[in-house]
Amino acid sequence: LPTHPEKDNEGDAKLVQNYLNKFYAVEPDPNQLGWKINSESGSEKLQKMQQFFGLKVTGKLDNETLEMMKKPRCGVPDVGL
Amino acid sequence: YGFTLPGWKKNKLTYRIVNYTPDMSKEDVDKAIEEAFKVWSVVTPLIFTRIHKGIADIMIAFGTRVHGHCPRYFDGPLGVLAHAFPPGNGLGGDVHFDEDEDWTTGSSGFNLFLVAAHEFGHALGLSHSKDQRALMFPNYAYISPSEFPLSPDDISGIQSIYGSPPNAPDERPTTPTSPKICGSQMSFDAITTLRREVIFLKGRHLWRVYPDNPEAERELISVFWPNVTPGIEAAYENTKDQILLFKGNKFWIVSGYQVLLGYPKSINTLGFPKGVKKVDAAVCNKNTGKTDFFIGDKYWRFDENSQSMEKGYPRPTVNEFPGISQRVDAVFQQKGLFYFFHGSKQWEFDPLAKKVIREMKSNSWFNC
Repeated sequence: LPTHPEKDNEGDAKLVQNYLNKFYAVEPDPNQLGWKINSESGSEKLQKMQQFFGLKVTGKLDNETLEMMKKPRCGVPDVGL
Repeated sequence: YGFTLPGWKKNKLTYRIVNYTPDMSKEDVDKAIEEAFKVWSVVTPLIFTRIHKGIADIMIAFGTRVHGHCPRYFDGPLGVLAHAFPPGNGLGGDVHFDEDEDWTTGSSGFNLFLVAAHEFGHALGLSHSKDQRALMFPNYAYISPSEFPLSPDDISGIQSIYGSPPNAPDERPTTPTSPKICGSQMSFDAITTLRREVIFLKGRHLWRVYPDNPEAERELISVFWPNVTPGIEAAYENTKDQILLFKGNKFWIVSGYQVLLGYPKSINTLGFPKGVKKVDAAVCNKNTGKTDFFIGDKYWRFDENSQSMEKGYPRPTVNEFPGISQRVDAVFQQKGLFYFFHGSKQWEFDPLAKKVIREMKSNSWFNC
């Protein structure tokens, strides 16, 4: 995931990865033959998240995006229910 | 809004509270859950009935980390607060709350009523909304209990699955309640003039009072200024026919109905130091071109001409405004006089004589 060097804080990177996997990983539909492996890259998921929250869509981690990810929220995914 | 069809194929649904959180009394949990279902039943034909044993459509439980057979895990304090499953058998419709959170009936911790109302939206088939004013927005946001928590977006979403209540007069999304303006305890979050009007703001709503028209007009803030989040805390009209709206450490400038581009901005850009997190109230004295910002028991003075904060502030409010000793909820200027609001009272203040002229009820401007 492209990040700003100073942003390369281990904890933040882990938080971001978890967040995107939890809320922006399109859960494959078990009924579909030959499941489409969830090939979306981190950057694409990040763009989706930034778009959902009305943030600047860059696909790169910035302060505002990180702050939004730290806010308490519902555990239901934002996409791909 | 978003939804997952087909939703429940019946209007009568059962729910069961399987266990309780130690953070709240059982009565408070029961009430919060009942009220949270009521939020959805008032805008749809749905009817919710509680059962105490067996399998209900909507099973409600508190758990931590890996809980029961649930495929989703909780993460300890903060982070994920709760989750729910869309309508269906088994896990379908079930709602789980993370017991590692602090569940409350108020504004501290996480308000169980609000989170439950959100999760029940999922249990009925709604997914998350991108509208920051919607209850179905993913992030937690506290809303005063006097406010009906559903936004027009939420109501449109749920009514697209189940339709409106059988006795609704028309199909438009209805927000059944808004604060009772003539209630004896009525208070306001912010008040501003706009040319000859006075605009009173509270939660999601605003009331427009015209000098010669006894009937105030009530609107949803989101209808008036779509990009502005509800719960505005301070507002004032500057010397350029614009309104500034404040919430937390952000502010918007509105010209007419248009929010200027590039807003919200941080209040630090006005000259407040980093430590200032919010503004309680604000008023621009049209006679001097100076704006007073009230924060706690102090005020700051801003020069609208030079667009800069004046030196030597903050100062105790009571020094400049003798008799205004309480925190200021809202303030505006009308015909040269200031009107300070705190709770259900207001004080008419003469800035030249520097004295309170009279005390009135906050809603004295409405034809109560």
